[in-house]
Amino acid sequence: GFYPNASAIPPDLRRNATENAWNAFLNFTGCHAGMKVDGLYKIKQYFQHFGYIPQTLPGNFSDDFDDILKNAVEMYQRNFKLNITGELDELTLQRVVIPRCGVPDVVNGTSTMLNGGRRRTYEVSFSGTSQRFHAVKR
Amino acid sequence: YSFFPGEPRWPERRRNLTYAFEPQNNLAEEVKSVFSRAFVRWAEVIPLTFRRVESFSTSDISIGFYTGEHGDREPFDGFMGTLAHAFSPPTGHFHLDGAENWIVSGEDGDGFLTERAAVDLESVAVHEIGHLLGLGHSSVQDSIMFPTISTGRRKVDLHSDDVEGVQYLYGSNPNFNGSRTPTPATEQRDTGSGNSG
Repeated sequence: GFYPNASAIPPDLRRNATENAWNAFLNFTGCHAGMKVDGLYKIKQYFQHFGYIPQTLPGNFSDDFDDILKNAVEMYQRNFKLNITGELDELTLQRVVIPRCGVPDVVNGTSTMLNGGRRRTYEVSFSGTSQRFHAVKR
Repeated sequence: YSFFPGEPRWPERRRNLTYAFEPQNNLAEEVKSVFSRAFVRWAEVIPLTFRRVESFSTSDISIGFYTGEHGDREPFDGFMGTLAHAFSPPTGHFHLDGAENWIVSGEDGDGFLTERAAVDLESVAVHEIGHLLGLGHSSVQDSIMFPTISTGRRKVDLHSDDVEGVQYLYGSNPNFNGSRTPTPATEQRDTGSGNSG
């Protein structure tokens, strides 16, 4: 639905944010490598959808917190500048459940978020008189 | 900022782009005007123009609201979750999840809407147009190209990170004097090591 402003949304149509399907992931708070938790396969599917787990892997994941998930969590934490714990800690999951764009963050195993989508090096020099910065793309 | 692999962009001969809306959506003029405002934000900083046309099948950029599976094998997931997606140049497909509550007024005052179960349409539109132009996601939280947007949040002003990224692809709009950029980059990038992640 389209609404001119928030107050125009009919009360009976107001659905609170807890209806976000991803909010169920908050139940995984504290999960870490070595654990097995019912439904953990769903968060692996989430990470695969956004590129953190390769598309080449079949989507019938187990509920094990294995190295695949640990690597995905670490890459996610790196991209979103969270503490890299490799665990599904509270701050990480609070970020995971926020609505987002459907375009993957990781393409073919390369993060597009941390300068990974491009490869550039610079030849840097400073002009003594003007103090202007020069950079040459290589 | 980042780019899609291979740094795809609209070619030199296609810098005056057209956009059209899915006819079956029957969008009100007020909704269409939200996208017009979003295109202007990017056009202010790069030498590209965006013109609305009626022909959905021949426009450079096609905009539509859909639910569930809608033909690109990237089904939407209903209320919240994934809000929209767009394709890299020169595909021009821009799809939004029709299951969301979209706020179209563009009014907020302090950057935050009161409704926690609604999404500001212009904020999402500005982000997805960034993808249409060739930008990937950014790890700079205040940038338009950061992947997440909280419900009730309105974020429509290009960050210097967004401006630098899109101007790398297309150069600067001759009329752009830099004053449009509302927020400075807060981090240093390009330290020379190239790839990361």
